[in-house]
Amino acid sequence: QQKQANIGSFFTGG
Amino acid sequence: MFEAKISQGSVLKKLVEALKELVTEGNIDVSPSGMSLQAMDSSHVCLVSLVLRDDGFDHFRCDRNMPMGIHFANFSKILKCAGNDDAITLKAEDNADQLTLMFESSNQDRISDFDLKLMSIESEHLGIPDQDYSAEIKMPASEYQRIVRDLTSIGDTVLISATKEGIKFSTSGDVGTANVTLRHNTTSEKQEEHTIIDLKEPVALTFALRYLKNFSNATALAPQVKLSLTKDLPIVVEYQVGELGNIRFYLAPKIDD
Repeated sequence: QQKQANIGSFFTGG
Repeated sequence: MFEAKISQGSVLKKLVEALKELVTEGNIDVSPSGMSLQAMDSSHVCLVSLVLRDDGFDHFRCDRNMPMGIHFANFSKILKCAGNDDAITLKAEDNADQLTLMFESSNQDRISDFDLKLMSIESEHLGIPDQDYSAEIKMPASEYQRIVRDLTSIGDTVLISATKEGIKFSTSGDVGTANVTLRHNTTSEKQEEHTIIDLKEPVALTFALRYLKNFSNATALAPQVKLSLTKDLPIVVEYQVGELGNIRFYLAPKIDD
């Protein structure tokens, strides 16, 4: 089972 | 004040067409070094980063950094009034609440101007680190568009795997399954038809197809697209916009629950 990651969590300030 | 002229106005039209389905509104930041935009889609799954350099314009002047809050569907409505061969000039006073767009036909016998209302948009700016990717793939933009369109008709997610054999796109759905593999290929005399796979280490990641398909709205901007992949990181889908700059789409992967 996979879930969609949030883009903000990959970048600083997110 | 801010003033920027681009003789090839169709580029601006194509840029906004590439963005408007993904991003409802966002701040275009203008500074002496050019124009930029960073915006997330409404579900915060992907991010668009646009950079247009001052020296790519026919004329560029910006006395003061400022954000211009743009509603992209409205921007698109106005840009649709520009002819494909028109030169477009953007103008705004400091702290203006509107952006003036002037369209000039190529033989200068028709000039029109439109004002777009600007919005006040609160937006956070994310720091995107420079990094090395496990795999970088350049391919014809039309090929990328075809793959994501075809696979979207079969499934919702795609597994993209880059190995020394090539880059493979796999999906499955109610209809069945689909696999498309592209191999490194530089046989054509035309560079824009090449597929170049630069692999440091094999990598495989899963993404939502509808976003990858959405990114292909930028196909008209460039002959080639570059995909960059690293394990557990967003994919980057990048189109060079001639000498002007680039548009990059970052899409977060599907991760194990």
